[in-house]
Amino acid sequence: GSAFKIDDNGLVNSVTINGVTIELDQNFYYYNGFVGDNSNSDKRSSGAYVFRPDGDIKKVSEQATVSTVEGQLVFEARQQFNDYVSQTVRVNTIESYIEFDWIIGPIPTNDPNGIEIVSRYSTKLATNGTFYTDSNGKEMLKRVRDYRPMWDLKNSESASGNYYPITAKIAIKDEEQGIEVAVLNDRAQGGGSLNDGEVEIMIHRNCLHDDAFGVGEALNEQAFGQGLVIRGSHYITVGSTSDDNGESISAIEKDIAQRKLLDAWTFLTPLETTIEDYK
Amino acid sequence: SQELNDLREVMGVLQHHDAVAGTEKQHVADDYSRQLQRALNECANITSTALNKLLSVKSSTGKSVSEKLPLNSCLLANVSQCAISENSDTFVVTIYNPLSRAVNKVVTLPVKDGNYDVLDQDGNSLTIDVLPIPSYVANIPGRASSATHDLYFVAEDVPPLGWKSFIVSSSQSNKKKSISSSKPNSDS
Repeated sequence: GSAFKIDDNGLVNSVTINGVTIELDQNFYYYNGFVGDNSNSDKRSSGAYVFRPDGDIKKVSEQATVSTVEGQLVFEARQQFNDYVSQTVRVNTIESYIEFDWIIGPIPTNDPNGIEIVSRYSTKLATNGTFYTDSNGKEMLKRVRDYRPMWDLKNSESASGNYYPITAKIAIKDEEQGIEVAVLNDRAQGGGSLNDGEVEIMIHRNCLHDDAFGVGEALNEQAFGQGLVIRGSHYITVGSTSDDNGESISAIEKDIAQRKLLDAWTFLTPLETTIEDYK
Repeated sequence: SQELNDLREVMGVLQHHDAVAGTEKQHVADDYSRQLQRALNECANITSTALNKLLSVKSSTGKSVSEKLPLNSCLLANVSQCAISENSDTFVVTIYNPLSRAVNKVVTLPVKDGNYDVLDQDGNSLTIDVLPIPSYVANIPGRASSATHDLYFVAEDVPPLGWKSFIVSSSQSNKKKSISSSKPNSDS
């Protein structure tokens, strides 16, 4: 029941899930990390402890090279954005979500600022500066951009000041249309909704300067002699916020989260006898 | 319990805020990986023993299963690498559901190019897809695999806190079987 459309530029531009179709653009962006001064106190570097972007967010690429693979159970769009950003967008016949399966890295290290990569999902939902992130994978908490419930906020860091931990889920709602979009992640990440109708989640970063908060080294993880290559998934689901037409989006999200966080285990046994002997 | 305690202890260590937030030094991150891998390997014996008990109880033929079935995990399946699925002509896939309700699961296994058949416990042939692995996955640094494709099938209605098994065979082993095999018993 899930489907997505891809534009001429190779990017996803609409999705249909749980009977609801919305415009949804997805692309990868990056921030350059801030480089501090020598004392790293007044002007502190972006690093392991703090996310401090230097300048505006930029697109990794305006377009992706895309190919599609269609089976009886699975349909995939395979996107290559550049040398270090690729993604498979996948639907199958049984799930009420669309999987965005990204592979990022090795992030180049030729720029002193470092690169902090996010995946951004943009819709036309009217969200009024409000979004929801979970706390410890349990309770969804209401977040309002540039606002704290306990004090008057003067936000001097427009991006990172609106980033929150996303343990398992981030969601936005259009109360008038009664539509909710949720992104479930397969690991704890940081993210937020910096513009109405948008969700962005940071998925990989290198920070080539220590932020002087204690780790004492730059964040530039290596494996096999080069920068780390990571793979992971976001599961996007969309649905009605009311129960009127059957299962609510909350119930659907809970079902997905349970099946991802307590996924079925797969065991393999090589068969050296006949199938009948095995049985 | 020693094997289980090793994993408990490592999970305790990984509750440290540096491990949770990723603010540990690189060599500490490497050590976390080392400890976790070792503990998971040790626990494989426990999961295998526990699941063998379930398998034994569930045996529908009434025969007691005297031999312990090896149940292996493929921890690198996330980069489409698994020695068993890519090198065995015939193998059994056992899916254990840790939830207290039945689930459907799309099973994905790395395999070599070829024709495959997947049978459920009743001997029914399932719908499958065998799709080529994209180059950006095949070229992930450190991946050491001869798999060129991913095999997909749906494990339907895996019972709560229970299991289902499926038999995967490549076309080469199918040809061999067609000479000697008969249809599975109706009660198996």
